[in-house]
Amino acid sequence: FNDPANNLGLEDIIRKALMGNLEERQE
Amino acid sequence: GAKVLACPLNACPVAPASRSSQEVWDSFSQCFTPAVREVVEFAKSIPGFQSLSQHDQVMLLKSGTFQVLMVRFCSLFDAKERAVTFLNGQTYSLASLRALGMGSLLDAMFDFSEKLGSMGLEPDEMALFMAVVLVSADRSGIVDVGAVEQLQENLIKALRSLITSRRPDDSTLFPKLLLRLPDLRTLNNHHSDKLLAFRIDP
Repeated sequence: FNDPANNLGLEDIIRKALMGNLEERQE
Repeated sequence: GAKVLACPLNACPVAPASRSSQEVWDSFSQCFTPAVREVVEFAKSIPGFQSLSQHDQVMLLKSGTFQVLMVRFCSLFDAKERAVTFLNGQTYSLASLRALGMGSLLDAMFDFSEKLGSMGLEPDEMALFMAVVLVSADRSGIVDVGAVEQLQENLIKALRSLITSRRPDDSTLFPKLLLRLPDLRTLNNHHSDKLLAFRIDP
């Protein structure tokens, strides 16, 4: 539990939101 | 035995004891996910943010998302009435939130909201302040510190220019605003501790 953002699932949501944008740009 | 997650973003802050901790967390996660996505969209709209590496974008967002949300939703905290309006539309008095186990974090959030609210920032000033908040987040894990510092410098200059040009007679507002950054850091740490405590021992 030394990285709150990972353990709260925040990093996953952030990555997906950023990656989604990259995928849209590739399309 | 009820499970309490009294965050203004939580549509169901008090869950019956019969619900598992994972169910309560999953339900809360569905409530805060759209807000986090909006912060990511906001970050992408900051000139220069998308020029940072994706790794550094993620690092800033990881440590800055709560702080941006705190600024964005500080109007939910009514310091005069001592009440908080949750996004589900329900208003909770300070006394009822204390009964739900909200203590010093709640006091610190009210204090922050009152100070920020008293500055009377315009929407564009608030947006620029949120951009400064995001790029002023914890630098741990940042690879290109120089690029983040340059972006921060540009944003702080833009914020100072906007605020001082609108209020040439008030030279105190801009430094007062920057003093809110350490407040937000402290709130962020306190908030993380509270959420992690729920995850470990609901």
